[in-house]
Amino acid sequence: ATRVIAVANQKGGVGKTTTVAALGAALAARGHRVLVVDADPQANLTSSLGVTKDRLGTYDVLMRAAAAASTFIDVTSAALRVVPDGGSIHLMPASPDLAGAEVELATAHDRTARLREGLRDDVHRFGYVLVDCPPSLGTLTLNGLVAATEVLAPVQCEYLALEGLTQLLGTLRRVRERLNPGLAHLHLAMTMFDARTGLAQGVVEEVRTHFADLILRTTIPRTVRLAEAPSHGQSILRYDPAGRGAEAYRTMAAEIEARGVAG
Amino acid sequence: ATRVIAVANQKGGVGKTTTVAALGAALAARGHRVLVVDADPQANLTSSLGVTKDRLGTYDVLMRAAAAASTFIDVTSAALRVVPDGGSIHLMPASPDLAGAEVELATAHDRTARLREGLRDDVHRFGYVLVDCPPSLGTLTLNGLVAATEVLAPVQCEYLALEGLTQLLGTLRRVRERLNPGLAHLHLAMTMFDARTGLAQGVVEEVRTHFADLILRTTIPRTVRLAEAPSHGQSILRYDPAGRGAEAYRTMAAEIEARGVAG
Ligand SMILES: Nc1ncnc2c1ncn2[C@@H]1O[C@H](COP(=O)(O)OP(=O)(O)OP(=O)(O)O)[C@@H](O)[C@H]1O
Ligand SMILES: Nc1ncnc2c1ncn2[C@@H]1O[C@H](COP(=O)(O)OP(=O)(O)OP(=O)(O)O)[C@@H](O)[C@H]1O
Ligand SMILES: [Mg+2]
Ligand SMILES: [Mg+2]
Repeated sequence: ATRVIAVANQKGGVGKTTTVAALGAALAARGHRVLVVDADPQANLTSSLGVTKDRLGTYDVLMRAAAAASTFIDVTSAALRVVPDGGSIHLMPASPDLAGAEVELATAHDRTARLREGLRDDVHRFGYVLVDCPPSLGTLTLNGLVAATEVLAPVQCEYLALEGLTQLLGTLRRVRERLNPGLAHLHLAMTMFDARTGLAQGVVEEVRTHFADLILRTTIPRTVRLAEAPSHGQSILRYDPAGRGAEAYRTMAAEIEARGVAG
Repeated sequence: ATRVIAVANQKGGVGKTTTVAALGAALAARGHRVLVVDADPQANLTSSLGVTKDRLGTYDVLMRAAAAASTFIDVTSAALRVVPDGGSIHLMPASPDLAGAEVELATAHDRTARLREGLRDDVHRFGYVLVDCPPSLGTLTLNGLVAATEVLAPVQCEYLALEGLTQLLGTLRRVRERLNPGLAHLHLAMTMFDARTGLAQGVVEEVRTHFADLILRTTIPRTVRLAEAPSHGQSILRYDPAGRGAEAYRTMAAEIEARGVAG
């Protein structure tokens, strides 16, 4: 069955977009068919993979103005240098009008189920679907959480990001109770780990202690290559395949695959 | 006249909260009476200044359930080691129920003017009011922009933060046309500048070229001390007063003061 993973955290700048682009590419490199969905009006995922923000995409699917499959763009060549048999990565792009979706859907009774509905006919074509959510807990993020079978929350190795974790866990519990009982698993991914500072180590230990069964073993290091890749419209696996960032996300892909939905 | 500065940028993690805490403290150190308002449900500014998230605050003011002045907390001792004559800093704290404000105000005709109304009787008591906005362009950020006379947008020295600038400028133009003609000035503050990477230098040059009259001369360096200060409930001016972070924000305060509303 297709694993739909919402990559979400209301704390801003923790590595959600970077993780969707890099993990999506790494899963494709392992031979999976991957779909990444840009559900953020900033459209950072879309531009990170070299696609313009003026196409049919997530907004049109949420508004039921386009069939999901008509919005898919093949970004395999932006993601990978070498494509293994069977592997591919497609993008459902975002555009700035997505910023209006929250208000436009405010009175729709099924406002949080639009993405799940829109993907219904096509989701089986993919082994993995990753949804890049904006830094808030509003309608767009809720669409990602309702469409998902799992959640991956990037947690920056800094104090303020740690603080937000309790709020995020409370929201996920409410979503599971009221909107999506199928939301089975949560994975916490530590990001931007800077070994030179004691702060990062302290935060990781704090999360390991309190959320031992949720935290991934893979920690993503802070490396400037990851911040550079988006300006080239490439995933880290294409931009700097031998570097520490690509290596860490390949390890994360293997760990996510092994954890499986039964994780 | 009181200068009300909304610190806003829909891009997450660019240093909005850090800037409000540090710049607020630095303006108080120059002898000004400062009010900082936490308009983010994450309540990061509130905890960064050592205050718990269970008090009357911004949510109650927006819902007209409390008078603004009854929510103000004196945080001068968390912000500064040495308090100059006349200088002080108070906080209007946030709480998690602020996350509900967007939905609760959705049908109110004056939903974006609640903060401006709430501050009306007290704003004249302060020389500066700084509003920490969440990473979105929804109702809470709009409340900050409608209450404001100026906007300060922190811009992280990285590519994805640069991308979001055009969208932010478009939003500010619309707010000035439709909601707040008094929104006079925009200041762009470059943050998390890491001199070791060419990326940061490139982004600063790009912003300097395209927005020469908006960018502040002061650039904030990336320094781990700034990331540590929130866990101690202190501003950088108290936590590490002799460091590069405190120095940079003192320079920014002098520059903001000199620019004045006429800036
Ligand atoms: N491990 C890393 N090392 C260095 N830089 C990183 C790393 N991961 C992400 N970045 C950079 O940090 C910034 C924030 O990352 P990103 O935009 O992916 O976060 P986000 O959570 O998606 O942000 P938002 O909340 O705005 O959606 C970006 O400029 C990105 O390029
Ligand atoms: N100049 C700096 N050097 C190093 N770390 C910094 C600096 N400025 C901010 N930080 C750290 O970077 C992270 C993001 O900063 P901050 O939380 O202030 O951004 P924000 O824009 O308010 O985020 P959000 O969009 O979630 O509200 C925090 O952990 C903060 O402590
Ligand atoms: Mg993002
Ligand atoms: Mg903040």
